[in-house]
Amino acid sequence: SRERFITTFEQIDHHFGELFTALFEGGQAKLHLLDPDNPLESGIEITAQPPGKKNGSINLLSGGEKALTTLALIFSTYRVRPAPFCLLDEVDAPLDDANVGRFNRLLRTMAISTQFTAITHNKSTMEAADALYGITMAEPGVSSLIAVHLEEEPQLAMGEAVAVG
Amino acid sequence: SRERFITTFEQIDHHFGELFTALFEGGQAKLHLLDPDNPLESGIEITAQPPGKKNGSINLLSGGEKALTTLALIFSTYRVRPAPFCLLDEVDAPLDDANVGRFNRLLRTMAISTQFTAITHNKSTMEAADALYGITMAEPGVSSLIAVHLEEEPQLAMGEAVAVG
Amino acid sequence: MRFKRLEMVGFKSFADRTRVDFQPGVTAIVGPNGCGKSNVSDALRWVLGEQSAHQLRGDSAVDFIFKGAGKRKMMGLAEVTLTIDNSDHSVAGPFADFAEIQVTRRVHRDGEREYFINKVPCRLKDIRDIFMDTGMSGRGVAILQQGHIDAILNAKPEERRALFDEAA
Amino acid sequence: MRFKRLEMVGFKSFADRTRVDFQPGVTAIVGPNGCGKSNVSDALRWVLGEQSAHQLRGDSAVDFIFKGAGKRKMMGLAEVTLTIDNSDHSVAGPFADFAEIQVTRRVHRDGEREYFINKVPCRLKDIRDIFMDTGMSGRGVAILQQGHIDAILNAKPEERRALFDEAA
Ligand SMILES: Nc1ncnc2c1ncn2[C@@H]1O[C@H](COP(=O)(O)OP(=O)(O)OP(=O)(O)O)[C@@H](O)[C@H]1O
Ligand SMILES: Nc1ncnc2c1ncn2[C@@H]1O[C@H](COP(=O)(O)OP(=O)(O)OP(=O)(O)O)[C@@H](O)[C@H]1O
Ligand SMILES: [Mg+2]
Ligand SMILES: [Mg+2]
Repeated sequence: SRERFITTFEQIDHHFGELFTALFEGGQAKLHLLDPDNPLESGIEITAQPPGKKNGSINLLSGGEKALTTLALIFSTYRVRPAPFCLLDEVDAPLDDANVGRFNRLLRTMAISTQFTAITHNKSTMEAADALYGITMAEPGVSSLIAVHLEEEPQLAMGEAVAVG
Repeated sequence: SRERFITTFEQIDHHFGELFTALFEGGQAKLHLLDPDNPLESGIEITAQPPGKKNGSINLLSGGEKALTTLALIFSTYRVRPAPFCLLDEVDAPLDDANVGRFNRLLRTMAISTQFTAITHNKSTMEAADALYGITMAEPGVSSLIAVHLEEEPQLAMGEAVAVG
Repeated sequence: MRFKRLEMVGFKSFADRTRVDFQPGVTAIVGPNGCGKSNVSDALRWVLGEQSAHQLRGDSAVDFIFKGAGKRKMMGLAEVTLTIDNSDHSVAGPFADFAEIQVTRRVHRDGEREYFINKVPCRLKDIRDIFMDTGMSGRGVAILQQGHIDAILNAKPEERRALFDEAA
Repeated sequence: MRFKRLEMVGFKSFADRTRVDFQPGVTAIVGPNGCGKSNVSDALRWVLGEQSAHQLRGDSAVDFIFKGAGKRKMMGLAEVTLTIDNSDHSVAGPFADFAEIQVTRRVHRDGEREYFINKVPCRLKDIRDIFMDTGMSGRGVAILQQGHIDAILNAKPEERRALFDEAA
């Protein structure tokens, strides 16, 4: 079980490094066991270096950089052991346009083995989705859900989505 | 000094109620002294009820509703005693399009007596600003600031801003 | 294991019975501030067995019952049902053989709790056991809450282990 | 009191001397993730007298010195200067009569701190005293940090007083 954890940890670290470099289009990131002799109890440290920047504490990273780093870490565990389902509530809020695009492209590759539900206000994220639900309160204080169909009349659908979003 | 605090508190409460109702286009909100007999030490409670909704704990409010409520509270203190300067770092991130518009209209009225600096990724917030600075890292890891002129060639300026944002 | 649909009635702002069908791939949920999107996330976390009402923005589970709006009265109970496709039999325990599993959680205004698996009453523990080791238990990070994206990076190194233990 | 400009050199990602002129009305600052926008906010909080490096995402003030990038070497010190228009004489204390006040804060790689008002060395306390009762002290909420918008609503009722005491 100790071996199994170490094996899993190294696999996650491998994917974390790859996903980070893909999302940041460069740079490097790594996971470390604080106490390698005691892997089943050890805390886990994260180092992350966006391209062109010197290594430093992850606290100094920007809001968007932290969000991307976190997503790289979570998705790296899914590459080792996919979760069947994942709900993301406005994780794209701190991302600039270019990073929203990278995030959504990564999401589409991860969505082969995981069902994703993304709550969002972002138009690009809406456009990248396979299915779209709109929630409204036509009656004040009471939520209702409508399926918005993207394949049929996409302009109208996006208009509805934009109007509700 | 006790009278002065109570007077100020009631003025802030008055403006808070007004600003909340303006930002939410309805509803009501109020401030309460938990210990009215001890105003100089008392904690302060907030109740907020968006239009059409029943009163409840402010914890149940949505991300966007909490952001607007906080902004109403902070600006209500500025209505009583304007701060000379205020820096807002991505406060519009959780807001939908309609609320970003309301926030920016309110910001423009508050900007008569306060200098505001808004860090943002939002196009509407950029368009509502009087002046625009772009920050880039042409040299990796090194920030540089450029003034983007909105009155001259606004299309080009917005294009630059959009490209950097 | 695959999630088929989530049904809510009387849960927070979802007074009327509402059904969310989960599609393969990426589903986006959109709408204005305060319309109920994160309430769907809360409903899912709750039916998966979340034990802390604070994590779902309430003081206690009774806060999740639709409290009324406009002409609508407060309701007597909140109920959420999750329907799971278990045709790959990846769920361990007594329900491993079922091709479909329905998990239901209810809270009444007087505080009474009810739990059901395939309509048979059970304990909260039985619901949580279904999701143990599936990546969907409370220890996993399969539900990223609004505003909490930094939690893993801000956590102490020891607190981060849950994410790794779930995958191992 | 009005803010005229902020100058930074060697502060976080602002290796080269950079000047931000503050306009009346609303100024927007834009740019891609990680380009340095919040670093401007940190520089302003720091020069106003923020005492907690953690609040500015560092372990200590030495973390704020530009640590190098690509071919650029680490620098020896970080310096931020805020220039204030005090022509309304709203600043209290020994500097009340100055029409313009410049506040400078420095940290060296060996940890040595330096503080200046109008180029005259002083203590951190003297800088903080300038902003006391102006709405710009650390107790006020004139700088809303990224991701911290919920802080006031999540705070305990007693913790919220600072906002009101500042206005009273
Ligand atoms: N028990 C309840 N009964 C009725 N309404 C409730 C109840 N609990 C919460 N609500 C309402 O649900 C709303 C919050 O919904 P939710 O958090 O899902 O919004 P959202 O769509 O995620 O918005 P945002 O985009 O701002 O994050 C609040 O206005 C709150 O008053
Ligand atoms: N001492 C330092 N030396 C060099 N670079 C630093 C230093 N401290 C912080 N940085 C860098 O500054 C960057 C963060 O900048 P900042 O937080 O201002 O970004 P931002 O423009 O606000 O981005 P976002 O839109 O994602 O919030 C990080 O990449 C970090 O590595
Ligand atoms: Mg929400
Ligand atoms: Mg930032």
